[in-house]
Amino acid sequence: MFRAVISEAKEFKKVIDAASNLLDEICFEVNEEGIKARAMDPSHVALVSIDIPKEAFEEYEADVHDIGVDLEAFKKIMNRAKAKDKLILELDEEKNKLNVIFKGAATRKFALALYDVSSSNLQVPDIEYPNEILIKAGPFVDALKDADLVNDHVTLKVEDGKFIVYAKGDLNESETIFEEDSESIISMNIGENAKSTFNLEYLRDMTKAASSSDILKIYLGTDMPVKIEYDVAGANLTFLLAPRIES
Amino acid sequence: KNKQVKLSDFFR
Repeated sequence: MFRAVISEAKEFKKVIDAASNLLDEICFEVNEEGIKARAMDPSHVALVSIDIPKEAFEEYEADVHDIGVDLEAFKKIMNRAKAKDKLILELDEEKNKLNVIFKGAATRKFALALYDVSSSNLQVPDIEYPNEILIKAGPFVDALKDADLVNDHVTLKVEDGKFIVYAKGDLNESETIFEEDSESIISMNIGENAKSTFNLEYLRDMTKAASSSDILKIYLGTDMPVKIEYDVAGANLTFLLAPRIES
Repeated sequence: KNKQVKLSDFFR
């Protein structure tokens, strides 16, 4: 049995959007504690981890199930949510469907086909990072947009206590500098200077579900995967992205 | 020139 009620369908939509930007399909592992999912994108460059504790739901009841869904189909259904809709997710074990129900001015039901997506048993690897930056999503996404003007990859740097988003193209360059006392920065826990370069489109996709005032936790080392964490609608989203390395 | 590496390169 699995049944979960979410008070704001629109908020849950962000979680599905975040996953569907990077993944084609996902396996939600549900149990009495909540929902979790871990998956790598098809090119094995990015990892997505979603944790939604049962407390994030208005009502929640589940025993152990693996619920595999096509994210494109799920996303299209979630796009139909209205602003004040409640969302009910329930597993129909007989028909092998996930019922996605919007409750608002009317009750609208979708039955989403289940796929045999095996649960990945992936863990977010426990990497030790020298630097941890808490930054408002809005200014960080703006820095990525600036970088996007000059190249398709971007360098994230910690240099002399500053967090720098830097891009260099054949002709042009862009740079955003966040000092520790900047109003964009919540906190910086700096261990050492560091520098890693990343594909910009992945970074954009990973930060798309965040509202501009949401707080991103960015973990950064040198030529290491970047880890970006934030919360949406009581769900914890964690992304890992492999760097581009000089060859 | 930099090259995209995979996550698995870090988790061996």
